[in-house]
Amino acid sequence: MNLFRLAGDMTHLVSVVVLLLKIHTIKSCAGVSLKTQELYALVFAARYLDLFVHFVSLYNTVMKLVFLASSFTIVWYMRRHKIVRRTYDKEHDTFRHHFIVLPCLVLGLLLNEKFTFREVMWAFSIYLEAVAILPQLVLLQRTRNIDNLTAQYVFFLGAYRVLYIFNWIYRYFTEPHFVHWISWIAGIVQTLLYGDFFYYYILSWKNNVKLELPA
Amino acid sequence: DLSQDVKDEL
Repeated sequence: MNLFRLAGDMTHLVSVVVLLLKIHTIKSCAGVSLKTQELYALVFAARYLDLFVHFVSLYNTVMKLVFLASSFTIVWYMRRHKIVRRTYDKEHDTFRHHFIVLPCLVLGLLLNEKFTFREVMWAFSIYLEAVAILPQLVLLQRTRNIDNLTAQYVFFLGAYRVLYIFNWIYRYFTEPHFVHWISWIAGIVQTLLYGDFFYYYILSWKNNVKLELPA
Repeated sequence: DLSQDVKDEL
């Protein structure tokens, strides 16, 4: 495993820890999109079907379990926890996330590395992950007071995607057969979605003012 | 076959 990949996984992990920290200790999910969290839970459930079939490494298995458990825990908190759910900004989290699941599934059926159940689900999860951040970005635009933890959560999530692209470039040149067009193209699309956010995040950090996204 | 390898990324 190269350094970019490890750093990418770690920033992904940090983003989840930051979000859980906010939800668990502050008992608030203000500014967090339940729609995005539900999509991530679905992404991991679809992608990690191989958990029971292929063993890659202990690292791989543990990380998969962590991402599965954390994504479902976050959804549980936002839907069921009696204090946390009251802080959910339902009025502004209006992105119609169900409507992006079906196109991703169709895309997974049409564009995959092999037409098998697991490969279709893998491709589906890649396409869905690429757009899963959209409800969260829309909610951020509509949130007046974006708290630091929410902004950091999205920042680390975006950093993870950027680092994965460096990881692919590195692997492309160091591993002779490493070609995954589906994840590369979807990954680049996903990273581009963060462009605007990064711009305003860095600007707010430089000027030492609270993050605000223009509508 | 390029797609035969086990997918090792998260």
